[in-house]
Amino acid sequence: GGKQSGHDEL
Amino acid sequence: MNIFRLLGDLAHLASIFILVHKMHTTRSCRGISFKTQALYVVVFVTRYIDLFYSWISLYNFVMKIFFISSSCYILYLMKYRFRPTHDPTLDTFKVEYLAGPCFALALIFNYHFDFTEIMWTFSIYLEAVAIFPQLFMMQRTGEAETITTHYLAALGIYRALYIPNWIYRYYTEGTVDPIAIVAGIVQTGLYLDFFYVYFTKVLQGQKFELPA
Repeated sequence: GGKQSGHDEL
Repeated sequence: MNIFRLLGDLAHLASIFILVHKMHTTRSCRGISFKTQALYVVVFVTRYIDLFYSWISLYNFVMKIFFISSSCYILYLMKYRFRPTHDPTLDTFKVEYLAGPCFALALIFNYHFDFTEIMWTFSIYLEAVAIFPQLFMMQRTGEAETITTHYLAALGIYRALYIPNWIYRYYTEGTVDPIAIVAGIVQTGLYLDFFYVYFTKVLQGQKFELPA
């Protein structure tokens, strides 16, 4: 978690 | 993707369909906070900037487009089609008291200090508190239409289901997203009072009324 553009949730 | 996440997203979708259905069938947006709905547009637009440069999945893409467009559609309904049914004198929570601190927090507590990441963080914090104008409005009027409470219940359940999703992801993938988790717990916590009345009164067939 916390990696950039690793936001796979809505 | 896991069952908690999927059910959470479906609850989120359901909440939007319930809200649009309420407006169309009653031809009114009475009892709905325009400010809360406007905050959701800001939340989705600032969070989904990655639509322009990052592909996650078709599911992710379609959902993002849906949340942005449906939230704009709701604002359109409130601002134009059913405008006379909206009473701004009841919708008086100051949104700058929410947006300002959320932006400041996003500048301080973020994963990376760059534009898109700060916008993403801001959207997470803002979503956590975006329901305040709506709850404030219900507190003032002391009541809510049953369909409005179904909308709010679905919206609260959506974020509540993300919590077991994070626990599941911690054990299966080892991923932890502290910003989303802390904000998500706060967001869910704001619904506890509402949930109590919803489950003990509305689901027992009574009207949603707050003690005077």
